[in-house]
Amino acid sequence: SAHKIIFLNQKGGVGKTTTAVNIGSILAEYGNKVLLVDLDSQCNMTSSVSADSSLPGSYQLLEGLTPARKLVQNTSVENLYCIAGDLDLAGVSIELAQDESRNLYLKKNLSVLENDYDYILVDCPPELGVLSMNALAWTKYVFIPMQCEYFSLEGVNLLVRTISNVKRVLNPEIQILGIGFTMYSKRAKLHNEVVEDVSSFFNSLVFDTKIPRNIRLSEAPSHGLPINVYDNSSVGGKAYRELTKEVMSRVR
Amino acid sequence: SAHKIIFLNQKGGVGKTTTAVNIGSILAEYGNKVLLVDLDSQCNMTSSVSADSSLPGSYQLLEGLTPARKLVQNTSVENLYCIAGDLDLAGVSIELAQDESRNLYLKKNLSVLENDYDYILVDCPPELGVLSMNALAWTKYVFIPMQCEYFSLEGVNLLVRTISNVKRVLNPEIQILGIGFTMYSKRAKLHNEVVEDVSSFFNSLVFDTKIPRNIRLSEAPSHGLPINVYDNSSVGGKAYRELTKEVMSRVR
Ligand SMILES: Nc1ncnc2c1ncn2[C@@H]1O[C@H](COP(=O)(O)OP(=O)(O)OP(=O)(O)O)[C@@H](O)[C@H]1O
Ligand SMILES: Nc1ncnc2c1ncn2[C@@H]1O[C@H](COP(=O)(O)OP(=O)(O)OP(=O)(O)O)[C@@H](O)[C@H]1O
Ligand SMILES: [Mg+2]
Ligand SMILES: [Mg+2]
Repeated sequence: SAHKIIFLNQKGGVGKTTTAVNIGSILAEYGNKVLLVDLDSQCNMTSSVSADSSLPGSYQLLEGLTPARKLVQNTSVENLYCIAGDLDLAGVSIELAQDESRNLYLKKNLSVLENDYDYILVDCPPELGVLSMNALAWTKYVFIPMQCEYFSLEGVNLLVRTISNVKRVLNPEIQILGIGFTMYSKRAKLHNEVVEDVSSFFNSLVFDTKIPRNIRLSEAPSHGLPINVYDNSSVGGKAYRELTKEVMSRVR
Repeated sequence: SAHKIIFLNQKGGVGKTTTAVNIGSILAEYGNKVLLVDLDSQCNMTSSVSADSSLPGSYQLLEGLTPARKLVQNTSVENLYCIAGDLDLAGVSIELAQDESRNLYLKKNLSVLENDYDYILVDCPPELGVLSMNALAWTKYVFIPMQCEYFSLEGVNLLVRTISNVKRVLNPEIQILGIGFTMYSKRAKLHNEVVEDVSSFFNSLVFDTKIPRNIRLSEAPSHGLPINVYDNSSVGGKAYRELTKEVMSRVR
């Protein structure tokens, strides 16, 4: 059965999509069958791998009317598949507001695919609302991407508290896979202070590999390619390879 | 009556909070009486100016039970005031889902303060949901902060379409104040391509001043100070002064 990982942080722009896509693609390169699920109405994950957000995708997955297998698309990478994001996701919290079991749609409809893949990676929007709660209710692991900045620091305690509440009332098997730093500049004093703060508090939860700021990582999505295809030998490509190895050793 | 500006972009981490806070503080330095309203449950704007998010704030403003004047706090800057963000904002879209007039609470309750200030600036969360719709229904101007990156490019057309729909059905006086580039690196080819793309399409809507990436801008919030107080002569401080001048000339 598949390793289930969500990429979640309510702080915007911390590298959730970039991390999910690149770890997913490197896992696929190693021969794993990997499914990406784009749960964000921005559809950034979808375009990062040249999938098509105008085709039925994760909104229909939540709805449960279309068999999940029919929603899976090929991507620009072998062994890597994708259920596309959808603009209509933006309306889900209002549509499901009155529904007691509004947080359980993903769990109900994605489970049928768990035996078809080695990894299923879900990209979350920058919120802790209904979409992210659906991901939290379904998953085994939470990967927390984090910038080494003050605003990111402010939000991480709330995020960890939310995950422990989910564990208590919604999903007892959930665990934090780890906290991964992105866009790290080793010369910046602020970045080192934040890393220091978070590492002393969360200890071994923090991944050893810190992803440096690298323009090649932000160029790759405009070509619809993950970093290991776009520029494998870049600083960003190497760092994501290291981080993916850490992820693989933690899910065993 | 106050100039009303919201800072909106559903893409996360593009510099909404940083831009609203620094423009607000520079306007206050010039002698304007400025109110900041933090409509994001992350409360980043609130902590940027040393206001207190544990006191009643924008959640109570939407609720309409507490007179708006009682929700206004002092900040670390003279002439600059703030209605704090609140964790409970995260639940608003569910709480108001069934309410036909869910988008009109801010307009109803913030209007009473419009004669007390020269500028009222609202920081929005990274979404186009109920909270952002409340801001769109209330405001005269929308400032669109934008990173010079591919994912930001993907979202800007949807944002502009949303604003024109709001103009048609909810708020006929709304207009786009401008698109402002943040975290710009002039050496990055991608950044120049995005600037080129957006400028050729949106022309004079794009502000001349591009805010460069400058670590002092991300250090300032950890001290609870805007850039013109924390490090006025920094590259970031100078750029925000220039941008503020452009904003002042556009609202006349
Ligand atoms: N290590 C890096 N170096 C340089 N740029 C990066 C890096 N990681 C991400 N980026 C760029 O930074 C921006 C934010 O990253 P990304 O969109 O992945 O964050 P996110 O958390 O998914 O954002 P959102 O909250 O909007 O979903 C993107 O434009 C991306 O291309
Ligand atoms: N010009 C800049 N140079 C360097 N860092 C910057 C700059 N502008 C913003 N930052 C930093 O980048 C991060 C994102 O900025 P900010 O939080 O203001 O964006 P936002 O759009 O408000 O994010 P969210 O979508 O989460 O509300 C913050 O850590 C901020 O300190
Ligand atoms: Mg994303
Ligand atoms: Mg913000």
